[in-house]
Amino acid sequence: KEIMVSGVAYDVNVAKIALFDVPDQPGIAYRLFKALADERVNVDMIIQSAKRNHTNDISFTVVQDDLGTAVKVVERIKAEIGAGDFIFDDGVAKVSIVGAGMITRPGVAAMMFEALADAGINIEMISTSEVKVSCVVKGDQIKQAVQVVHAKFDLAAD
Amino acid sequence: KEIMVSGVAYDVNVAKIALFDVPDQPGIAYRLFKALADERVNVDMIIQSAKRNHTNDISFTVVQDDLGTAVKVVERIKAEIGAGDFIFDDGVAKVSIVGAGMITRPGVAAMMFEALADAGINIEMISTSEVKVSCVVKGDQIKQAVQVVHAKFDLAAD
Ligand SMILES: C[C@@H](O)[C@H](N)C(=O)O
Ligand SMILES: C[C@@H](O)[C@H](N)C(=O)O
Repeated sequence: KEIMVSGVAYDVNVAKIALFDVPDQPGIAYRLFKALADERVNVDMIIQSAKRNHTNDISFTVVQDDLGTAVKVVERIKAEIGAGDFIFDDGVAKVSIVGAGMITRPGVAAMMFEALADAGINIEMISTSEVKVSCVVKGDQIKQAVQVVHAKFDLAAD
Repeated sequence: KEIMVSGVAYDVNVAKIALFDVPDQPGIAYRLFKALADERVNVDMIIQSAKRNHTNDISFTVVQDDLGTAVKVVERIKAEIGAGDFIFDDGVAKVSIVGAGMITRPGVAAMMFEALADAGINIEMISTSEVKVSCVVKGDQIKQAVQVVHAKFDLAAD
């Protein structure tokens, strides 16, 4: 059956930032991303998972040149909103599978995760859309990550 | 300046599930989503944020009819991989802004978050791609969420 993954994309110009234990109430996400926008920080992925208590974590990625500015913003906002800790890391990269309508096919994301797992590559962040499954991994593993994902979907590596 | 948001999409056939404190090591994401795929569960969003210690949380959404099956799978996998707690909720819905190349424009996501914040709507989950910013909110707030996001971007509500 057709898997419908048309390609593997990757991006090495990636830095991740995560702000932990933010108050889970209206207006918090707005304040953080408004502050980043005011500093002209280009945010790529924004990821917020579900939580069970009254706080949540928000992580996002930026281009590496924006990391310094983003960290300053996060430090200021963290104090203003009463968040907990934060971390940042520019030693990461993003690998994605792209395809039309694939995300609703059971198993496509699992195949990508399997390729990375079999290569011993830890998945740090995951985000999806109908046409894309993106994983953030350690930067020094991106070459191998792209290779094994290509191979898993029988796509010729570029 | 052009904001490039072409529309607001929403989906009320949404249930969220979150599995907490999964071991943050290769193979875990694979095992969870392989098990779901084997049961033909259609997964929409997959969200995993960054973490600072040796565990992570993984949340995802499914169509409401698949929630029962998904919960059984998560219960079994939770035991197998040694994860912590999990939660699920079918009283949620998804609202998204869609547009070409908008996610890299600072401020577009912040505007969507502002619209929801001003309406007192709490954002439970966030996921983005280059052409889409999606927020999961309480199901009984979806109508208002769609209205205020439409208004924020000067789009006529359908
Ligand atoms: C955590 C953050 O997303 C919050 N729930 C908000 O609505 O802004
Ligand atoms: C938490 C989970 O994503 C794990 N890091 C994995 O690679 O499968």
